[in-house]
Amino acid sequence: FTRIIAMSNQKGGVGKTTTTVNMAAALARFGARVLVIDLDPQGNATTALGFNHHEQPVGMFQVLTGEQPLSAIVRKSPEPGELFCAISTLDLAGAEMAIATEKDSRFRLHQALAEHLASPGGSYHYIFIDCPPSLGLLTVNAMVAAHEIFVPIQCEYYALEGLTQLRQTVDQVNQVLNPRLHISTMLLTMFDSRTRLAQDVVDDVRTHFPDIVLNSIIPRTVRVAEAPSHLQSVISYDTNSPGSISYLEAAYEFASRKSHM
Amino acid sequence: FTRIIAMSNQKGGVGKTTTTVNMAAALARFGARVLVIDLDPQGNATTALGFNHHEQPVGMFQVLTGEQPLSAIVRKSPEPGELFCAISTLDLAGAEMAIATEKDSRFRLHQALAEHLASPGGSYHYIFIDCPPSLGLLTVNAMVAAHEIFVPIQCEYYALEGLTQLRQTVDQVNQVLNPRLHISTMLLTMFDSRTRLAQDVVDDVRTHFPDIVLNSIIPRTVRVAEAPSHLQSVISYDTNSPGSISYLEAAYEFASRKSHM
Ligand SMILES: Nc1ncnc2c1ncn2[C@@H]1O[C@H](COP(=O)(O)OP(=O)(O)OP(=O)(O)O)[C@@H](O)[C@H]1O
Ligand SMILES: Nc1ncnc2c1ncn2[C@@H]1O[C@H](COP(=O)(O)OP(=O)(O)OP(=O)(O)O)[C@@H](O)[C@H]1O
Ligand SMILES: [Mg+2]
Ligand SMILES: [Mg+2]
Repeated sequence: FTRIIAMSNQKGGVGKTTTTVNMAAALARFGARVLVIDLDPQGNATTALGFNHHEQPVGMFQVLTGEQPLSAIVRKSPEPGELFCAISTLDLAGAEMAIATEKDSRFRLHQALAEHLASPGGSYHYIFIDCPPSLGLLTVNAMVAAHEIFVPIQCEYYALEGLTQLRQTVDQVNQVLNPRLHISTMLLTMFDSRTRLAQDVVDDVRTHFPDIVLNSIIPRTVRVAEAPSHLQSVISYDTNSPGSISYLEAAYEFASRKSHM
Repeated sequence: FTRIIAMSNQKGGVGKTTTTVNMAAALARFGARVLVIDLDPQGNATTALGFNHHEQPVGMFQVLTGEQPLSAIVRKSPEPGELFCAISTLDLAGAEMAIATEKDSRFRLHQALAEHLASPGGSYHYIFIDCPPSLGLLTVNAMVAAHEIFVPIQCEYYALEGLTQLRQTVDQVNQVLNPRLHISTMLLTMFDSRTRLAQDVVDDVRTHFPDIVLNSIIPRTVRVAEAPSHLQSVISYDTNSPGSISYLEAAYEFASRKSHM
C-alpha cells in the first residue's frame, strides 16, 4: 500500500521543501522506497536531492502537458537508500497557463502517477509531492493525486493565519474531486527557543489540532539551513545534529501513525 | 512624483511582507505619505498594519473585479505618520480565477490605482504593493501597475535560485505591458552571522548586482519576528532594536537613491 502525501501550505518559506527532503531521506534510511515529486517551479527539492535542474532537458512540466510519462523523469537520488525524485525544471512555472483550459487540468498528475505506479519499477512505500506556496492549479493537482496532506507549520506569528484557507481548499477538493483527501499530519518547524512566540504557536497548534500534530518539533538550526548548499539532506550532511535527529524522530512517528483512510 | 514599487520574489518566506511594512513605516516616520497595497491573499500586510481582515467586508478582491474603487478600501494605519493600507480579505485567493478570462485582466490594478491617484486625497510619495510568493496574475498586475521592483533576498541557500525566473518575468512585462518596469532595488535580509552561508549569499549578491543591492543588511532578530504579533511595525514595537535601526537605514538609503526611470 503506497501512501501518497501532498506537502502543502500556501504560506511561503515554512519548510515544505526542507520537510519533504528530510522526511523522504529519513524514511529511505529506515528501508522504505520513497519517491519525491517536485511540483514547485522553483525546483528546490530537485536541487536539495542533488540534481541541477538547469541541466535537465525534461521534467514535471512535460509530464503535466502529457508529452512525457512520469517514468521518464524519475531519477535515483545520491542519498543513501531507495530515494527517487521526479524532477522539475524552470518551465514548470508555465504549466498552470498551459493546462488551465484543458478539461482534465486538475487530474493530470493523478493520471500520470497512476500510469507510473502500474508500470514495472513504479512501486513505492511513500510518495511526497512538494507543493509551491499557493493554492493554485499545481497544488490542486497534488491534492487530487494524494490521499493525505502534510502541513509544515513554522513557529512564527503568521503560522495560523493561512490554515483556514488551506482547510477550505482541502474540503472543496475532498467534496468534488478526491473523497479520500484529508489533512493527516502537521509538523512544527523552525522552533526558536529564544522567542516566547514560538512556544505560543506550539501551544496553539497542539490545542487546535491535538490528533494530527506530531510530537516531534524541528528546531531552527544552522545545519538544516546549510545542508541544501551541500546538495544533501541534513541527515546525510550531519547525522547526529539536533536537526537531523528531530527529522528522524518525526519520520519514525509519521511512519508508525497509519494514515486513516 | 509618486514612486510605485512592487515588492516581489516568488520564493516564499523571504521577507516581502516584513520589508513592505517596515519600509513603509520608516518612510512615514520621515514624513512621507505612504500607501501599502496588500495583494497577497494571505493578508499578512493587512494584519501587520493593524487590521483584522476577517472583519472587513470588502478588500482588494472587489477592486480587481471592478465592484469597488480603490478609495473604498484604503484605511489609515494606527502606525505613526501618514501610512495607509489598501486591505485584502481572504476572498482575494479567488481573484486570479475570477478575472483570468477578462481581456484586461493584467491591467485591473493599474486602472484602479490610476483612478484613485486622480481622486481627491489620492496622492502619495510611495506606494508599495506586497505580492504573493508566485509569478501569477496577481503579481503580474502589480508589475503592470508599478514603475519599479524591490526584491528582498533572504541570506539562505535557495536565495539566488529564483532570481533568473524573476528577471525573465520582469523582462516579459517590460517588453509587452509596462516599458518603465525595472528591478531597482535588492535588500539582503534575515542575515544570521552564525552561519558562513549568509556571508556567501551577501558576497554573491553584491558581486552580481552591485548597482541595485542596498548597503544596509537586515539581521535575523527575534524583535522583527515578534512585531507582527503586536500588530506593529518593528519600528513602533522596538525603535532602538537592531532590526528597527537597520530598516530605518535601509529606508533612508532607498529614499535617497532616486529610481532611474
Ligand atoms: N529547521 C530549520 N532550521 C533552519 N533553517 C531552516 C529550517 N527549515 C527550513 N529552513 C530554511 O528556511 C528556508 C525556507 O525553507 P523551505 O525552502 O524548505 O520552505 P518552503 O515552504 O519550501 O518555501 P517555499 O514556500 O518557497 O516553497 C530555507 O532557506 C531553508 O533552508
Ligand atoms: N529580519 C527578520 N528577522 C527575523 N524574522 C524575520 C525577519 N524578517 C522576516 N521574518 C519572519 O520570517 C517569516 C517570513 O517573513 P515574511 O512573511 O515577511 O515573508 P514573505 O516573503 O512575505 O512570505 P510569503 O512568501 O508567504 O509572502 C515571518 O514569520 C517573519 O516574521
Ligand atoms: Mg519549497
Ligand atoms: Mg508575504
